[in-house]
Amino acid sequence: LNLPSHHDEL
Amino acid sequence: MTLFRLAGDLSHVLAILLLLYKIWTTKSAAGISGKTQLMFCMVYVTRYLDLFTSFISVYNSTMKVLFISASVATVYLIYFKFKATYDGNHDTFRMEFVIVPALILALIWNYAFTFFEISWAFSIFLEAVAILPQLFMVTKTGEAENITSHYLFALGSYRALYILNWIDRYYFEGHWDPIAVTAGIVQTVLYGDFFYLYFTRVIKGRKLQVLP
Repeated sequence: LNLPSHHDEL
Repeated sequence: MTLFRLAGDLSHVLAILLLLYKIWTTKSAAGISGKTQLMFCMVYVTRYLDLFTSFISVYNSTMKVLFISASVATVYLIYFKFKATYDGNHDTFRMEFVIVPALILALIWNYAFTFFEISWAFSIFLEAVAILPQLFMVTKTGEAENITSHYLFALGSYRALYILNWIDRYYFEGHWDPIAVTAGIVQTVLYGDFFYLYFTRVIKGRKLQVLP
């Protein structure tokens, strides 16, 4: 599941 | 890491430190909504569950620890240390009216029906509306101390800067995060009225007064 970028944002 | 995101995070850190500074130096939680701070605690705890499972960068982990600890400290100061100065009579917003819808929406709209992703989506939706008790309190008391309005300005600016970051990332990286962007826009729009008052009054050196 290629998660969108949000996991690298606070 | 875009410049907008760094500016946004720094504005967020500034807001959190401004609030701690105000409460600590005035030894008073007057004018501060404890409910908003409680919900911010929930926002950070439910969003940063991956603090110990996925390492992204020192910066990322440091900020997560800072946000969680600072929000717990703020709640402690309001509800325990300076409890006598907490203005509960004006902090009357019903938290369940935002927490329940955020939870229901997170169960419907998420990136995966897993505990972590539902918790993350809940955190994003809750953050968008967590400031409402504080904004309610400002309208109820009719005014806000200068430092409280600077706190709100820094806090409102952080997600506004994130919107610029998301535009930047969409333009250069070609993807975006629908849940975070939608909630971020709602969150920033809710500050609209406050931003207007901030720029028309506080910047000119006058107190933030919500005209009756």
